[in-house]
Amino acid sequence: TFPGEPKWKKTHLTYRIVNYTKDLPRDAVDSAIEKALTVWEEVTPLTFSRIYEGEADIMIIFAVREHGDFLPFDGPGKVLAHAYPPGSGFYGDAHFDDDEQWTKDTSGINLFLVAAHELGHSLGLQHSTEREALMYPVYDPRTDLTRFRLSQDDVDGIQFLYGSPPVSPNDPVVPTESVPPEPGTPAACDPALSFDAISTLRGEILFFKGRHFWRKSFRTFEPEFHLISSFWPSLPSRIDAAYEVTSKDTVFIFKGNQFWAIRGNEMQAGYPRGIHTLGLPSTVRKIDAAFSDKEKKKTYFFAEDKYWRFDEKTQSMEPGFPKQIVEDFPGVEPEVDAVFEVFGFYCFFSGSSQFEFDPNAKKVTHVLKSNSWLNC
Amino acid sequence: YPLDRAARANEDTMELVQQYLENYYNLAKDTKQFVRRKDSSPVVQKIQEMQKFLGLEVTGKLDSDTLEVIRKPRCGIPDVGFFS
Repeated sequence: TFPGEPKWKKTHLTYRIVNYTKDLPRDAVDSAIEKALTVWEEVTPLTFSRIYEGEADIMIIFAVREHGDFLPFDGPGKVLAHAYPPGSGFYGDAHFDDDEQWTKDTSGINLFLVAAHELGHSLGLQHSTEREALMYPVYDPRTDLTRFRLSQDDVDGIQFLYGSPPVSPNDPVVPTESVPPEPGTPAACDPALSFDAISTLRGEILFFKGRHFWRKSFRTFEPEFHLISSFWPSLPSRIDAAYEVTSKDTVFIFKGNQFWAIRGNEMQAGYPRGIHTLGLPSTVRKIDAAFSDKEKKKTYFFAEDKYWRFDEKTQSMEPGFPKQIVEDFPGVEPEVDAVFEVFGFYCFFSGSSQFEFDPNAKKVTHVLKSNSWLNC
Repeated sequence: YPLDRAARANEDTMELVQQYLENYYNLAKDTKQFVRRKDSSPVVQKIQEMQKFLGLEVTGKLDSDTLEVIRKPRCGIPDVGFFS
């Protein structure tokens, strides 16, 4: 660690790619940075989301020579990059020397390897004396990118600062390496399984849990199992809520007081936005669950034991809310983890239980296990 | 300035090593100290510190392995001392 052991006091951090090198296509730079962040995300409770304007915790720039921080770069070779330990202002920022030849492979200087190293500094790690460590100060072009993994020294260092990723019996995997789990993981049928959020997406249903999601299509029997980051690299993990507005072909994803918009596998520009821009009161710090009724064009937001209703036509929160969940959805638990609409029913999820609610009859018609959708 | 090529190369190497120790191992920025007293104990100590940190054989001398590592591209953050 750096002297004084500086570290972030929060676990959800923002980053911004301020500019790009001309050596690589933009999506290759985006991908390298996202992959580099994932390296650290997978061994800590830390999560990252990208912003496109304003001040992020980690500002990423490409620059040559003097670039405003009194630590000028030195042309090709020698110094490749530098980064600052956690803190406000320029602290946490990562700078890359654009006089280097940045590449996706190791024919030049591999951006992913250097970014993963520099972001280690951004999170509070100093250099390691272990040659195998990512945090060793000297660039090693012989690294096998296909088998890249953190050394135990890197993991020990970062977990000294932030601890291990949260583990619960419901977690589908305990990711210690960048290896996605096989589809059909047995944890899907854990009787205690709960979900973070559920949303429809173009006729499929996505069940979010931790860093992963199950993708359930009505065309196939077996649900698929994926890392969230493999579809949407800049989305945070352990999200709070998600819902689809089919008329906009957009899924909105909520975590804390922010929300993102995705269309297919594309992140939409201009996000994340604050949840209070939707008209929720400032006392609401996070959303537990949300869904949008296609027919009525109303979106329901659930937080603790209350809910609000948003009119998609007028794009405003309806008056007369919040209301108590138990009053208008009798039979449903007073607090919900996730909810989505299917075949005209509202499916509420609370812990390992699922409540199928008929909005016309205004009653719960079935109580099932949460993971019944995963063929369990 | 040295007129022959070998001496010039040696001079460049000394400068490189000095900058390396100044930048990454907190060697006091005193040019004369290093060029004229490269066998002085503070300099030898810094070379040893560098060799130990980088996992090299600790000789206190600028052997070929040490020089090879010094010439490799690297991160610009100092290995030891305060980052300011």
